Amino acid sequence: FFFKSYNRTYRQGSEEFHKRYKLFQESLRRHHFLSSSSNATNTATYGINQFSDLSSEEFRTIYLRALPVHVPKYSKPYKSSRKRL
Amino acid sequence: LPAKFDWRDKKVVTPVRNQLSCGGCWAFSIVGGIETVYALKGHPLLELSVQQVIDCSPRDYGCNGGSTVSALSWLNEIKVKLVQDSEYPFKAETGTCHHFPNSSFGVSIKGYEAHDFSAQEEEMAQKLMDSGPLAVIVDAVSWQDYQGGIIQHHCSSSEANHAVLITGFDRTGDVPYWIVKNSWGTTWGLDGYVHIKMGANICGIADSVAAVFL
Repeated sequence: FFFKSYNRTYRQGSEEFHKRYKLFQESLRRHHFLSSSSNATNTATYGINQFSDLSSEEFRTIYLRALPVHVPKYSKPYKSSRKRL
Repeated sequence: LPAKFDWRDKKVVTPVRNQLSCGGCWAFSIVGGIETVYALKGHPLLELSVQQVIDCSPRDYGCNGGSTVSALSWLNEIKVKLVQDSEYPFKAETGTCHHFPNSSFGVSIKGYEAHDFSAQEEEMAQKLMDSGPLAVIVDAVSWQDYQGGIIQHHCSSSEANHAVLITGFDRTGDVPYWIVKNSWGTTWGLDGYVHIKMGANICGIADSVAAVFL
């Protein structure tokens, strides 16, 4: 189902196939952990998507490439009392 | 603040894109913001070139990463005209910067502001309504497996690593949330969007917030 849905073409039995299959199984364990929040208001769901055959490291390396920057704290623009009136 | 607000309702948000295996989220988030603010000025809603920003922003690293603020600073300093996506299409890899004649059509920004809104998400919501969508940087490690619902856990407010665009918020339910446009295609999350709980700086969503002016 995953291979079909996300157009994966790993040759069955190949080293790559085994690696991806293992990573896919790991992702199922991860989904279980992420979905097991005890908070009653938690509505987030985690499951199979196009990233389910990537390791967490691969995912970070490919997709999480924004560089954080330190920016000043926001402060509301000052309005004089006359303007407020 | 209204209970619910979403720039998509005004038909000024372009469709969700897919950055494929290019680490150019920083470019997708700011270009998405510029597209909406341009439409809010009474122009047609156009898809502008993300590839141009990826190839040309000098202090960033193309598909190997970059910063929303440094890219906005470059766009503002040089008054770069962003051409349409159809003229300079996305290739999912860093390429050589193409230059266009001054006479050709393009959208340039007049300015931008970037602030830390942590513990001030009400003000941040006001900024979203006043200025347009907000480009933010979040910790998206757990988003690898996200399918839907409101994210409230499993991410940090001190490890920003992914740039996205906030288009709205919804405070009508028990858990108020930001409506966030991602660049991982429409099959990911909620048709390409993710909902993040408001008011607790979840995933560091309020730590680095940028708005553009046109």
